[in-house]
Amino acid sequence: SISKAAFRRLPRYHQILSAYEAVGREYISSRELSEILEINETLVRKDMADLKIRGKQNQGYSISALRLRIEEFLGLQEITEALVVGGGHLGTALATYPGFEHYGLKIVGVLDSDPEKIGTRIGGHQVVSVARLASIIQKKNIKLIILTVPRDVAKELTEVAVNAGVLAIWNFTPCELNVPAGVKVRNEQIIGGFMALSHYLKNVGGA
Amino acid sequence: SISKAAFRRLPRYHQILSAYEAVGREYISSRELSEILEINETLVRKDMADLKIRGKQNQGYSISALRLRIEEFLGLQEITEALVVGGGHLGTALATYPGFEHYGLKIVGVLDSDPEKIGTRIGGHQVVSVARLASIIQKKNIKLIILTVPRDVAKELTEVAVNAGVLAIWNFTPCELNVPAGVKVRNEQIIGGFMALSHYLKNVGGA
Ligand SMILES: NC(=O)c1ccc[n+]([C@@H]2O[C@H](COP(=O)([O-])OP(=O)(O)OC[C@H]3O[C@@H](n4cnc5c(N)ncnc54)[C@H](O)[C@@H]3O)[C@@H](O)[C@H]2O)c1
Ligand SMILES: NC(=O)c1ccc[n+]([C@@H]2O[C@H](COP(=O)([O-])OP(=O)(O)OC[C@H]3O[C@@H](n4cnc5c(N)ncnc54)[C@H](O)[C@@H]3O)[C@@H](O)[C@H]2O)c1
Repeated sequence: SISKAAFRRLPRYHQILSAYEAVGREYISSRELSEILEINETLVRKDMADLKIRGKQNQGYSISALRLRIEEFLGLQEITEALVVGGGHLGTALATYPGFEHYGLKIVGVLDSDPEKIGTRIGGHQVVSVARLASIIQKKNIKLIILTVPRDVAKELTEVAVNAGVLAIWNFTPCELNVPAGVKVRNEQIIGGFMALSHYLKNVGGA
Repeated sequence: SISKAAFRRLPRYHQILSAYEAVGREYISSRELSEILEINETLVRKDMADLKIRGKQNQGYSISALRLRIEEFLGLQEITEALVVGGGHLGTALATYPGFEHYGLKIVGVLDSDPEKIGTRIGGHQVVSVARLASIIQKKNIKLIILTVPRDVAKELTEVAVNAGVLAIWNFTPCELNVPAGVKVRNEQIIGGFMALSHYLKNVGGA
């Protein structure tokens, strides 16, 4: 197993490795990884050791082997079925994004409360009434929901989903969710990405 | 100034501090921060020192002072005006999300190429033809664009924007962008959030 800090670096490693693999690169050194990630080379080597990945003398690490190892470690090679709850702008963007299947994330339903949306199609799915959330979770043995509803209904829907057996919630709403032990919430605050750009603009740009 | 690793922790600190402030908490200890962030307490103390924030004996750090200091450091107290380029599902979700203004991010225009969308309103903005991208950037002195177009047009639009004077690109497309020195790209891969949940489900859940 690996440290929490190393675990948090895995998505970034994966992104870099995928990009390099796409342009035909076969090997990468710990030094190069440390420069791209802007972290200490000793940290990179430790992460590789934690992942039980060995480099080749004078060549570095096999990019595809490392990428596959990370995917295996993160469970990205298994299919995780999920429901999108809230078929609005954000929910539709996530339900129609083809990039997620590449990581094992398979959206198997979209639910909404708006009668104008129920019965229409989003991303190949027929939108279903959210009144059926619990029964669908149970029938399809769903362990993950993607929450893209307005904040005022986030708590109640989380409760329904957790009671029906969901173990993980990918929360895009600004509402802080309280869940029992055994259920994991990931709060996705997209604004985090803007903060790095804001700092950059403050220091070099400046309108 | 602070180390790169500390810099990357700032959005997470900010999220925690904002949540605690919202429920009326006034102080937080380095120990508590270290437990929530799951990092070493010495790292937290070092980050605080880098930010030039001092704690009070027996009380810890003032939550609001620390949050404000992080915002000041990241430039979130200044307004950054941005254009959303690509008024589809994701672009609309970002253009209509009220949460961004709280961080100084002000969307001042939405551009698209679809004649069905041009002239309609998204998030209080009248959608403008993307043919006017360069002139709008120059007229409004825009330094940041939010790229939410299909991948096949990402490069060409980036080139137009950079030539017109943009210094930062918040890239939501899967296309890797090449930009000159002096321009910063933030690639936003939302899938990163799913990876933590996938690992969790693999180890405890399992459908
Ligand atoms: N995390 C971020 O950075 C970020 C960015 C943008 C939006 N958001 C948040 O994501 C959420 C969705 O944003 P959006 O722009 O797509 O909003 P939206 O209004 O377009 O979509 C919300 C959808 O939820 C549906 N809905 C309402 N009540 C429901 C219920 N009880 N059950 C099922 N569906 C219900 C609506 O009918 C609508 O289709 C909001 O909470 C917003 O604050 C977060
Ligand atoms: N980063 C992620 O995790 C993530 C998640 C979802 C979507 N995406 C990506 O975000 C982008 C948008 O996704 P979406 O679901 O909103 O797609 P969408 O098809 O709903 O929206 C794309 C919009 O761009 C417009 N457009 C096309 N060509 C244009 C041009 N030359 N100039 C200006 N506008 C143009 C279209 O008319 C449309 O309104 C895609 O690249 C998608 O792959 C990324």
